[in-house]
Amino acid sequence: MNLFRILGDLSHLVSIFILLQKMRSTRSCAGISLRTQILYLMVYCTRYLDIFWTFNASLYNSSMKLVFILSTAYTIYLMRTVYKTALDPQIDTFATYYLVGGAGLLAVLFPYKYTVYEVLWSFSIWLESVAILPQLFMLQRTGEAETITTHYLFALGAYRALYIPNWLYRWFLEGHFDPIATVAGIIQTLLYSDFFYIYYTKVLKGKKFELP
Amino acid sequence: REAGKTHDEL
Repeated sequence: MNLFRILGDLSHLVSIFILLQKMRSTRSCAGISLRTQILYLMVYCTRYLDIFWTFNASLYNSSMKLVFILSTAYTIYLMRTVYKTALDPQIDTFATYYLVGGAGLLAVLFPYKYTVYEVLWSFSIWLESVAILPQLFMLQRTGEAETITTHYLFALGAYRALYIPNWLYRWFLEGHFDPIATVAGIIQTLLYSDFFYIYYTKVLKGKKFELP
Repeated sequence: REAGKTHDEL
């Protein structure tokens, strides 16, 4: 465990609470992609399968895994019930099947080991790297976003960005290297680069998030 | 590398 990883995990946790807070304060899920949320639930359910047999290995990991699965399921539940009037299937249209299919293909081609758990783990890593695309696509179509939504996206993007120095740290100091997670994590962070730029140049200077 | 035992990150 190192500082980068702790900060990354906290950032991930904070992003989920910002999202729930956004829905509660605006009484709406407008601007949030249901497709991205469903992809994240798939990511957590396929990666955290080991919660059933490694519960005693690390209380920190196990509790975080439970929180990620349950809070994302709760977010989806709220979006499909309480706040469903704000859902806009006309805008949230990214072809999600390609993402799932592509992640599935990479998982079958490059797992660490051919076991159900390892292939699903690899699938979850690749799927996570692109799960934000429906959300970013939606943002591009609407051309603007509520400030609280941009804070959510920033915290979610910062989480994987913070994992990169964590991987470097582990590589140099612990001799630990996980090529699948590292390559996918770099791709995931790169997908956010446009968003990070606009967040930095507009939102942090008190302006509204608007695409040029 | 022992797969399945090294996934200690979230």
